[in-house]
Amino acid sequence: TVSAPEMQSPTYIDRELSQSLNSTDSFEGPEKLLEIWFYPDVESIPNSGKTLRSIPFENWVEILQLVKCQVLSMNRSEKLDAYLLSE
Amino acid sequence: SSLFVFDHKLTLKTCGTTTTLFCLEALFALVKQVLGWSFENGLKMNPYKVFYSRRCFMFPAKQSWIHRNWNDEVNFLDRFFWHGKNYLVGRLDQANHWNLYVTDSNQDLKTRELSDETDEDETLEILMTGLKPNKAQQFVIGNREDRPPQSEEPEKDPGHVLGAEITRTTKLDRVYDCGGGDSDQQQQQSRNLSLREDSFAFSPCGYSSNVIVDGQYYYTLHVTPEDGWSYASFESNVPANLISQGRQDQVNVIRHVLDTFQPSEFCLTFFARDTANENFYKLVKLCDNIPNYVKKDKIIYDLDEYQLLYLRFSAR
Repeated sequence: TVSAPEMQSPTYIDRELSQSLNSTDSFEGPEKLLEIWFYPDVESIPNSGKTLRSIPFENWVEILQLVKCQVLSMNRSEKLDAYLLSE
Repeated sequence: SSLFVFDHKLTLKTCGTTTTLFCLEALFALVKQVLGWSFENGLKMNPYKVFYSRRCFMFPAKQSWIHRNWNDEVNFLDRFFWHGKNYLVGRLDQANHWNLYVTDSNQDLKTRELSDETDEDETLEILMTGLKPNKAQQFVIGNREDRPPQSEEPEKDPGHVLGAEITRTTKLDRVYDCGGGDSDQQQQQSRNLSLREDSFAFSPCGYSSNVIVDGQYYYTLHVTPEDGWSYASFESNVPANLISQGRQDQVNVIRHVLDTFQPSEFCLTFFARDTANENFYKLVKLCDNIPNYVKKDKIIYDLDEYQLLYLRFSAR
């Protein structure tokens, strides 16, 4: 359901996933919260022109599969990308 | 669940039976492969800083083995990262304590004085249980087929349309004073602030929302409204005082969120860099009096480069 043309838009929505989700068996609200600072700030990033936001969307999808999450939608803004996930 | 990716850091917040820690190895392999960033130091990783935290689970036995108990999670993290410390925050005899794992900052990666923006870094999290039934009901849509959403945006799907409806009816898009008020002065002050909201209503119940403020800050909400184990969380890195130009502080934000859910209990954590954050000390003082709630615990930790405030309240 992930296609390159859709990702050119600033907002991505996986309509197929969003229509198939059912929360009937969900039970645990309390979340696990992981925050990783690879560098202390943007200015400290090695000067290669690449940052975490250069990582292709498809790679984030693969990482999130390991967490048992899928991407429902994504919003890209000036300084951050926000992914809304299943579960 | 939500993921926020900045240029230099990421935040992953997942609920249910997700396996958050299982992504670590692949994540560090990915940043090495795609970005050329290597944080290997001997057999472990040493990025600038790592935080991992969670409230104690309601149903720990249903979690995947790694997340069933805190000690296993800490052992896993310790095998992966250098210089980790873990904290059990709150009362051991209570079923609602909070756990934190944090690594010392890798000073080798700090090659210069940090920017003001980083110095002002702060994160507020409110974890609420026992939501008032009529408040929890706002996040129950039943079967989507029984409630077709009214939308003028045909490209959007029902879950997102209903999610956006909930965000507006619960006023969760108004948590922060980004201006947009009636007065000319307010509109003038807020002209550069934007809100980008992405909400989803699960069927038959449940709700998640990410809101980006001014293109650089976020707040996120996750709600499981089921009777018996209702829960809602609010997490934000929005500097309320700064973006409202002094019209709003974090206590005002906390009251807005509490009013939306009216929980029977909640715990609050507030992280701030310890160098210059006035809001931390203001919050320590102001949070002594939250209307309709009795303070049960108040704990302050002086962590490496950060101050942590933990508070727990019960409804009167």
